[in-house]
Amino acid sequence: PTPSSAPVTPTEDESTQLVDWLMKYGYLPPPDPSTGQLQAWTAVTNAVKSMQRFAGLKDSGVVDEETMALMNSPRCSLPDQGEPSQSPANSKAR
Amino acid sequence: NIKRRRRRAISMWTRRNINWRLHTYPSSSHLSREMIRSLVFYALRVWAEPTPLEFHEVGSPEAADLQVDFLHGYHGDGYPFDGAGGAVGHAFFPSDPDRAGGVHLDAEEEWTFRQPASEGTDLFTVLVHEFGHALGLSHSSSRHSVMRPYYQGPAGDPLHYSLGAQDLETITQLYGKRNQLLATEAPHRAP
Repeated sequence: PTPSSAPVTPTEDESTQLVDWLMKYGYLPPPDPSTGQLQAWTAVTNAVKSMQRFAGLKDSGVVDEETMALMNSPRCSLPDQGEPSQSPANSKAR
Repeated sequence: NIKRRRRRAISMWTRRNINWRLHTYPSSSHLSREMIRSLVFYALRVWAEPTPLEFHEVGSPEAADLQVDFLHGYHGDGYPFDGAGGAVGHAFFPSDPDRAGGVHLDAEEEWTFRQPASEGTDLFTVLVHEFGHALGLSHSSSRHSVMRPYYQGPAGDPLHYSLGAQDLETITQLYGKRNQLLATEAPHRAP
């Protein structure tokens, strides 16, 4: 189907996958190691907005079909935010 | 080996001659090994054309600054592959002391060349992107950048492909412009 802006109500599994995806690509910090607690849902919404902005989508914070399609598309494994330990910019400055 | 790799990684920012090696190939692919090797050559040429960088193929791992591998699933660097689709590749920045120069591609992708997007993932396009990381470029949010994290289908013909404005600006900020180098060196070269 053609991606649209229709919101998609995620199942519990999909919510877990969404949080995993956002953490994997640097939009959400990993869970607090001392408590193991995940982020509040507002943090997840903000992370979705950030992901949408970076991808050039409308930053609604809602995982619509277009957002879902992008999240399911093939991509580079490196994170978009908080690049690996030492960014080129840091290295250059050194 | 670790010390040697670290030294090479640190010096890569300041070097013009970069050695590359194609270490492993996908176990089953429609693309021949020679075709894969050619696509690596052309993908590196994309980054060499606007800069003073020169890439040389080498056989030994000790001499290689960039090493391309096709790998399966978990392979020990924290970025596991997931079969066809999903994560297709990654590469490490020159500033990464332990992993710089590593260019990893998912061996289980259906790698293609000059095929419609529905047939698989265009190897040349992904190589250009991952070499961008290996040379120090981060992901870009621009739809016209080859450093956009999402695979957007074949980027173009390897023989005629050239970088977009943003990628061109970033790579020349890091390594300088090819023409500038020639102009600087010209007096020394003149007989």
